[in-house]
Amino acid sequence: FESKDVLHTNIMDYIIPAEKVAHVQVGNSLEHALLILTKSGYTAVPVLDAKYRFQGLISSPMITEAILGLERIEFEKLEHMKVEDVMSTDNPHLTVDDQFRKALGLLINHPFLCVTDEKGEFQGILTRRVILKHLNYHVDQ
Amino acid sequence: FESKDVLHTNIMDYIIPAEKVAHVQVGNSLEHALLILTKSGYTAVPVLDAKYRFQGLISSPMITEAILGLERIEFEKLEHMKVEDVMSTDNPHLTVDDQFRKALGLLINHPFLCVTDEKGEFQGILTRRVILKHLNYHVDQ
Ligand SMILES: Nc1ncnc2c1ncn2[C@@H]1O[C@@H]2COP(=O)(O)O[C@H]3[C@@H](O)[C@H](n4cnc5c(N)ncnc54)O[C@@H]3COP(=O)(O)O[C@H]2[C@H]1O
Ligand SMILES: Nc1ncnc2c1ncn2[C@@H]1O[C@@H]2COP(=O)(O)O[C@H]3[C@@H](O)[C@H](n4cnc5c(N)ncnc54)O[C@@H]3COP(=O)(O)O[C@H]2[C@H]1O
Repeated sequence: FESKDVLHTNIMDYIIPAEKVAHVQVGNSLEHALLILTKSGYTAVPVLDAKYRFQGLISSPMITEAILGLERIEFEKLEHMKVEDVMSTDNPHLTVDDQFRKALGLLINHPFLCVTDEKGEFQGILTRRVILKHLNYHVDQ
Repeated sequence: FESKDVLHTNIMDYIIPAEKVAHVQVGNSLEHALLILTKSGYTAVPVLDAKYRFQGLISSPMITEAILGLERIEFEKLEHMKVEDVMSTDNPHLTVDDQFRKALGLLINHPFLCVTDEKGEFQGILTRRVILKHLNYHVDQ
């Protein structure tokens, strides 16, 4: 890999900053979460708590799976269920000191990773698209 | 890139074959498509026609966007709308002779790519996960 140095660069050079990331709160209804996913066009977004700490992820299949009844999709459940009832919580995340090499390994199985500071405060996300863009550039060097 | 040879390998070594790929037909209702996405857990799947040719992609945001009314999500529309009314059709795809290098460039902006033979018949898909798995292995060599 001509530029071994890219593997050791800090991930903060590659992240989408928190203010540009669509997200929901743990206490939001599933209806609100589905609206955020629909309006942003993203299939999954981070879930934060009131202190802006990363708590998990929510995706459209998690929401529709939760309201899937035996006969039909029970849409009336959306208003009464909360994000924290269906979100996934066992996702790996990065901290601000991590390097590109570690992010590459984790992105194999995750479309994006949340980045937090040492206090756990949400700083942004790192996506497969950005990692692939840089790998694509460096493989030819 | 130690193993420049991986860049020139044929993509058929990396694809998920057609029989393992969840898909929908152009004529299916949006309700059917939402059920397939929910049950498979995938956020987007290929759309094929009756002759098994690749026609486009459908994702959960495309479906929920189509039924989003001014006041509420109008779920009753799902039964009456068809996949071909909302699917995206301008997606790049690969053919069976393409190489890893070309797939890497296209996967920067697409989570997966459909693969067809010279007659346009669907052969399978190539995903970011598989490409990242191999890049992750080769960067350390
Ligand atoms: N508005 C847009 N403009 C241009 N391209 C778009 C786009 N929306 C989606 N894409 C493309 O589709 C890929 C998959 O998007 P998806 O929403 O499933 O999956 C996304 C989404 O779940 C999340 N994500 C990305 N950007 C986000 C943001 N600003 N806020 C919240 N979540 C984001 O990270 C996942 C991976 O993102 P990644 O960029 O690697 O990969 C994106 C990107 O290549
Ligand atoms: N059942 C499962 N088991 C293990 N990991 C899972 C999984 N479902 C999803 N994932 C993980 O989540 C990523 C995003 O899935 P998504 O459904 O948004 O996006 C998927 C989906 O839209 C499509 N896809 C993948 N496999 C498929 C299949 N067998 N049939 C139809 N579509 C598929 O390709 C996109 C990218 O797939 P990729 O594997 O790169 O990336 C997958 C994979 O890393």
